[in-house]
Amino acid sequence: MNIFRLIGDLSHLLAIIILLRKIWKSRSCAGISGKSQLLFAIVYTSRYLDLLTVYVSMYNTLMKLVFIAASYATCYLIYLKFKATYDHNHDTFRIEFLLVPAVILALLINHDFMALEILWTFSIYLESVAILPQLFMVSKTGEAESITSHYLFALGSYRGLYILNWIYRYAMEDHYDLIAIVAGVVQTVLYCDFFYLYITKVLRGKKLQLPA
Amino acid sequence: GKYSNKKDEL
Repeated sequence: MNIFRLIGDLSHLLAIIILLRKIWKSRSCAGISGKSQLLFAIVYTSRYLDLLTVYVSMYNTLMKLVFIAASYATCYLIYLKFKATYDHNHDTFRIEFLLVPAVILALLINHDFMALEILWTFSIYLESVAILPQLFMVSKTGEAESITSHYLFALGSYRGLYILNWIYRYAMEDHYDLIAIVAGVVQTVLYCDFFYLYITKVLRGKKLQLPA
Repeated sequence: GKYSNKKDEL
């Protein structure tokens, strides 16, 4: 564990809490892409199946369980409890365009052709693009609530911090995983446009509004 | 090995 990974994980945790809290407090999931949340639930489920086979640490186990539970809770709030507030007319990204390539790529480019390993690889590829339905929704409506912007910023920062963690691990432990690194860079790049808007608008007290 | 190594990340 190094400081970049710890802050990255905490940022990830913070993002999940911000989102759950926002939906719960406002009793509404307006502006939130259910499809992105569904993809995240698939990501955590397929990646953390190793909970059943290997024990890393109490921290590792707890965080995995929290991520899985929170992603299911978020989907439950969006698709069942606060279904009436779900803005599905604006959540029109075709997720099969992300799911199918992630499956094919995981079958073609992986470290080992074994079920758990392929599922892990699939989850890494899918995570890198899972936010696209949410970003698509923001661009379609042309705006996002501040709290949704904070959520996106915390979630985007997490993988960016992981890049620093991978650089650190490569330098200090001679450890690296190209699949995670390339996917993590792609994931972070997808947020760049949003980061720019967040820093120039939201942090200055303005609403995140895209030019018409 | 690399398999167990990367599983410590989330």
